[in-house]
Amino acid sequence: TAPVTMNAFELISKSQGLNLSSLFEK
Amino acid sequence: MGCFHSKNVNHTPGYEDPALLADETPFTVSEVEALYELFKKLSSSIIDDGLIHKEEFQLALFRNRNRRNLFADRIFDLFDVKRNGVIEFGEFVRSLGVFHPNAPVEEKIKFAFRLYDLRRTGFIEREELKEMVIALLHESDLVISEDVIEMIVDKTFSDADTKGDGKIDDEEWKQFVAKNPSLIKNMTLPYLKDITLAFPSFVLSSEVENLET
Repeated sequence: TAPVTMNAFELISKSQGLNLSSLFEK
Repeated sequence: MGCFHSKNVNHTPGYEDPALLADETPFTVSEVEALYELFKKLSSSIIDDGLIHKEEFQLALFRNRNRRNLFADRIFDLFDVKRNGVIEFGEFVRSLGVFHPNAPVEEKIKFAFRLYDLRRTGFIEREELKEMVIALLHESDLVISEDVIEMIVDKTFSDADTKGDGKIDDEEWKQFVAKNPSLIKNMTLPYLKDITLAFPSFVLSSEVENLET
């Protein structure tokens, strides 16, 4: 379903590019 | 044992004293030393020059050196404080400090604002927000029509742009995050609290007299 009511910034914050935890993966 | 202890450790260009970095960030000296191990690993993954290049950053984030991503580019640009195309050790530690669980929330809010201010105008503009939503959709499996994208952007923008001047300033952003705290959830990396366990720094521990208890 299309998240029409979703906050655009909430959507953006899910980007893998913003998930820095991968930097710590061995 | 003794053979690991050396005062003449070769440091990478841009290396800074862990004690000074610990003073300026939420990290302890031991944590900065552990981050140096991580930094050395990341900065030698493609070009072994002690600097993190964008391809090395992408490789660490995506396991793919060629995978471009708008948000990874923005993070890289913000970490690259000197704007010379690479991330030095001091830049790495100071920037990651913002993501520490103990870093002030205000710093996290400011960092996120700069992240989303794509064109560095001091405001988040509607077109930037739309560009970011489209970039996010491109990297995910979500298929949303242009009309729906417009609706999402319009709704978010009207909620955040309380002054109604067509752009979100830092004060409006701060208020918006206060109402939607989950927006800066990704600005905290709980892992940073355990960094010394992940990267125990046996060699460098001899260099700095660690006064932490």
